[in-house]
Amino acid sequence: QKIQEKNDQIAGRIRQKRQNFDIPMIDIMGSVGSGKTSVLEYFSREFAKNQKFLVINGDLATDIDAQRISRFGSKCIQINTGRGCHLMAFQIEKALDTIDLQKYDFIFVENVGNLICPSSTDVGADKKITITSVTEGPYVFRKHPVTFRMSDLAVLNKIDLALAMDIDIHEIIQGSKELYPQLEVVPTSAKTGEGMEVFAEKIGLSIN
Amino acid sequence: QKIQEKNDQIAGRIRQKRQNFDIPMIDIMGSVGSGKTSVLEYFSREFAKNQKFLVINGDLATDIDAQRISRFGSKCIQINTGRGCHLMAFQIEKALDTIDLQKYDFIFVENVGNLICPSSTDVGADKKITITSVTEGPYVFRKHPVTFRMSDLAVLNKIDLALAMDIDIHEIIQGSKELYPQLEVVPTSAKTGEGMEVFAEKIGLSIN
Ligand SMILES: Nc1nc2c(ncn2[C@@H]2O[C@H](COP(=O)(O)OP(=O)(O)OP(=O)(O)O)[C@@H](O)[C@H]2O)c(=O)[nH]1
Ligand SMILES: Nc1nc2c(ncn2[C@@H]2O[C@H](COP(=O)(O)OP(=O)(O)OP(=O)(O)O)[C@@H](O)[C@H]2O)c(=O)[nH]1
Ligand SMILES: [Mg+2]
Ligand SMILES: [Mg+2]
Ligand SMILES: [Zn+2]
Ligand SMILES: [Zn+2]
Repeated sequence: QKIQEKNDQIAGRIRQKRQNFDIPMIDIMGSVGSGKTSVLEYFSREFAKNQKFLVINGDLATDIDAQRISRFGSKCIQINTGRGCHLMAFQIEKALDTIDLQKYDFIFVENVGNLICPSSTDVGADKKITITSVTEGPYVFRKHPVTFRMSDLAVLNKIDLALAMDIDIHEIIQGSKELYPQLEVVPTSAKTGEGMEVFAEKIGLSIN
Repeated sequence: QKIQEKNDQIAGRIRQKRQNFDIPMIDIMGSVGSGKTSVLEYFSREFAKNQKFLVINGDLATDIDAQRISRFGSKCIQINTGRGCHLMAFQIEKALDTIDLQKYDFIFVENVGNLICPSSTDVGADKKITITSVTEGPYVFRKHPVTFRMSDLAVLNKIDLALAMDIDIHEIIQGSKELYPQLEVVPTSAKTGEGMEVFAEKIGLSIN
């Protein structure tokens, strides 16, 4: 419909602009508290010695996430959506217009904490990544077919809590493979660092 | 706008019907995996010796939650929304039309796992309860003003994992009190049962 057409036009412009500067962009989605910000804190602290990240944070309210990540050296732009349950391309374009793209090597969009609505909106990224966590329970992949079919990669975070949650990580990943054969699932802990290098490599992020 | 007016008309009809039968209904909201189903499993197993619960479950896909809860004796009706990110009054009305209200003492609606969209839709309940969990991190109350202002009660679940998450429960509850003075926050563990009787009493659920 009209809103989606307008959005996708803008997403196309964003892609074109990024191609001119040869700068990748990833849209990071995931439910409330799945670990999106923690992952970006980790990337900023561990993999940005020789590169500069731009992060565009989307939340209904507060600049907490932008503050957290920028502490580790990344440039962050916080978007507050008010009642909006997912980011839209026009918001990303507006943020990109305020910066000099030449300064950055990689752009991350941290979408609003929501496992449903962000998946169907194109914000002009190269890839859509969904972060889920073991603390959300063992049924997440089964219950969200639209989101996981739209995802280029899934991350199963907080694996350090799998024992406390009585969750079998292999079982979850196997179950996801059966439902979404094309979808790779990377188990991680943003807390301990386990799996984070594999995750970085899968999204084309240099770790040196 | 038109959609909301139509929805609220139906919500009014639901309230009227329930009043005729003197049967309470609670709308349980909360992010993916916060513990909504676990709470209803607990209520069904522990507090339904002398009463019968009706549960209306909303999910994009699967009947996993309805299956889980009905195992403990409650009658469950599963609604699959497809892409819909929150339940609407017409779906609740349709479900209620299929049952004999006289058989039930209490109705629970388990809304779609989503901390944003369900809060602004009236499904014809007496109260809106939001379940959040310590595993979602310490910023949830600050980041979701619309949802918590629309909530009659908040539940902070999975407190048995507070230590593992390095979360200070008192600090979270105090922070919520400062932002939302009218909002009561009940700390619980649906796993150990801690706080579950207090929670039941707060929503007028008989525990005998
Ligand atoms: N134990 C453990 N905790 C984690 C891990 N990753 C994140 N956390 C914690 O989980 C909570 C939520 O993490 P965030 O990074 O804020 O999650 P988020 O997805 O950015 O949340 P929103 O942006 O609010 O939707 C915080 O308390 C983090 O410290 C992990 O791998 N293991
Ligand atoms: N440790 C612990 N785990 C819990 C608690 N409550 C629920 N869980 C676990 O958390 C996971 C998710 O719980 P659910 O009850 O399915 O959550 P939900 O809110 O119904 O999830 P959706 O309906 O999918 O949004 C499951 O693995 C539960 O066993 C709790 O108090 N403590
Ligand atoms: Mg965040
Ligand atoms: Mg559930
Ligand atoms: Zn939405
Ligand atoms: Zn919505």
